[in-house]
Amino acid sequence: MKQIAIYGKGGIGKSTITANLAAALGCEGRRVMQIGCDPKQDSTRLLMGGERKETVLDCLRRGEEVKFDDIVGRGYGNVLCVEAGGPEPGVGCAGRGIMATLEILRKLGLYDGGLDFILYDVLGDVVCGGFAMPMRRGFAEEVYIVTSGEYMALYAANNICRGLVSFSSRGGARLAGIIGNGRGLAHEEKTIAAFAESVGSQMVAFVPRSGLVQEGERAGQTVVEYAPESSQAAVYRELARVVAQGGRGVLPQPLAPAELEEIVRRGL
Amino acid sequence: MKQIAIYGKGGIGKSTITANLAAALGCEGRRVMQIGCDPKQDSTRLLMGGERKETVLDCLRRGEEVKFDDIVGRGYGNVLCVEAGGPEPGVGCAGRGIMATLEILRKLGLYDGGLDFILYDVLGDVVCGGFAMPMRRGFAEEVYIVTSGEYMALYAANNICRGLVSFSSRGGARLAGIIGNGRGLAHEEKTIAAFAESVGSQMVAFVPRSGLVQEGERAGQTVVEYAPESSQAAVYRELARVVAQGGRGVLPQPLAPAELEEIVRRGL
Ligand SMILES: Nc1ncnc2c1ncn2[C@@H]1O[C@H](COP(=O)(O)OP(=O)(O)O)[C@@H](O)[C@H]1O
Ligand SMILES: Nc1ncnc2c1ncn2[C@@H]1O[C@H](COP(=O)(O)OP(=O)(O)O)[C@@H](O)[C@H]1O
Ligand code: SF4
Ligand SMILES: [Mg+2]
Ligand SMILES: [Mg+2]
Repeated sequence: MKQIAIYGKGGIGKSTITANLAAALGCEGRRVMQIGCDPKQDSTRLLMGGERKETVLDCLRRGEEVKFDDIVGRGYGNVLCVEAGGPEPGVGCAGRGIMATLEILRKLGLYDGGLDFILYDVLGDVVCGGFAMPMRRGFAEEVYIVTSGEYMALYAANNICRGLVSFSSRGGARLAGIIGNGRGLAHEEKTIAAFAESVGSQMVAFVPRSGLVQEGERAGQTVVEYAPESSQAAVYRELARVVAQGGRGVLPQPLAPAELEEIVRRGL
Repeated sequence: MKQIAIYGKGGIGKSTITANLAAALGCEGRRVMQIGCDPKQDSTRLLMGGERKETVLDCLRRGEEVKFDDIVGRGYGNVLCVEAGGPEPGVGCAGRGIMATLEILRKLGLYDGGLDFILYDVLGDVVCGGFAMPMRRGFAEEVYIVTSGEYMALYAANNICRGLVSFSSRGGARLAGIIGNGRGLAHEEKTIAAFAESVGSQMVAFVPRSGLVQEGERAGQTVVEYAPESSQAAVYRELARVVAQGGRGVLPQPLAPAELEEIVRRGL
């Protein structure tokens, strides 16, 4: 069983990429679970069609024991779908839904085998509390960071690299690669690749900006389901092949602010 | 003394707006302090020219008593500048620099008078831990939320509204207004105004997208300093007038996901 975490700045395209990745792996017959670790709780929406299970936090709020069927949905490609949910803002740690979720999934035996892939889709604006848990020993072995060519997204990616370094000595996850998600900037692919190499990793895929994403969303579907013959779907399937092989994780070398600014400046 | 917090999604334009607001108030002879509450620790950069004081967290790491001159810089318009700083990602709460900063500033007597305005520039992707502190009783009385017309920014703005509701019963801050910061989307001003009204507030300013921001940045200056005769500088000065009057704070009514999606859909 391979555990993989996909991190990145909020809104950068993590859930779109993770759901398409899960769909592609599921369609190949792999047994996949996708765990949404973002208070936005919409990570698995594109796999679940219209159906919505309760988030783990919502379930816990009801005060009863949390059962498998309460929180685990079966989506497109037979992907198992779970959402951690988010606490009321200002009330406790924003990441505690994630902590609770990983605990409960452990108790329900989901880490004991029976799955080929567990994909964590994790908010990466702050790497702390529950948001740092998927990086820890016992959870994801490999982390992919989604970024665009924008300074803000690369800054967050660099911050996530710092988080990886903090957990590395305790058996935490390694950086398996950078996934570019295009925002239509000039020289974007080059900028992302330059960033990846500077931290000691590589850009394992560049996902172009595509209207098929929005079209699929309106139908409540991933691009892999909505437009399987498209080149966009092919990009996600190729990413699935890369991720399934995986295994070249490194300890990243985070950049100093000046180095990061230089990479962005060269891309402009 | 008026304490004001400016919240919003990371990268949305908080620091640009707050620094220009501080500069405008400072140029009118008001005594202003700007406190950067974002691990990015660059809130006051445009006011401080090239100079950089230590962040509060960096100072604490040295293990010695933190003195006023270690952490407080004097910037353009005589604005006092402080940066909370950020802890190593993955090591403890991402907001603890903010908690430490507010404690230390209290001990140094900065809340005892002598200032007309304290402006908190606060990361708003998660409203928890230190990031929620400026909303609490004893700190900001008024919150302004910076947003664009993008779903992700409005989602964060709505989340910040939820945080305000969590603290309201304990004497926390009220929502004084929504500040639009344009990203060049169609119908953006209308979308932001519609959001503001739906949560029971109003859009108090719309800051257009402007190349003068980048030009000023390259010179290490706010637009108010770099291009005082420009219409962009006039927008920031007008915002300063609105903020200086202030006082129409409300308890916001956060939107359900479907309501928020509808506002964005109508704007498209
Ligand atoms: N490759 C892409 N092309 C076009 N739009 C995209 C692409 N990837 C993501 N998006 C859009 O960006 C928005 C944010 O993506 P999402 O996956 O929800 O981000 P995150 O999970 O990182 O918050 C979505 O509304 C989606 O439609
Ligand atoms: N009105 C504007 N027009 C053009 N660029 C802007 C404007 N406001 C902000 N920016 C740019 O957006 C980037 C992010 O702004 P910043 O104030 O640092 O965001 P935040 O403090 O919310 O993270 C900055 O590089 C700045 O140049
Ligand atoms: S650890 Fe992180 S998520 Fe938890 S309260 Fe602190 S800032 Fe918020
Ligand atoms: Mg997501
Ligand atoms: Mg800022």
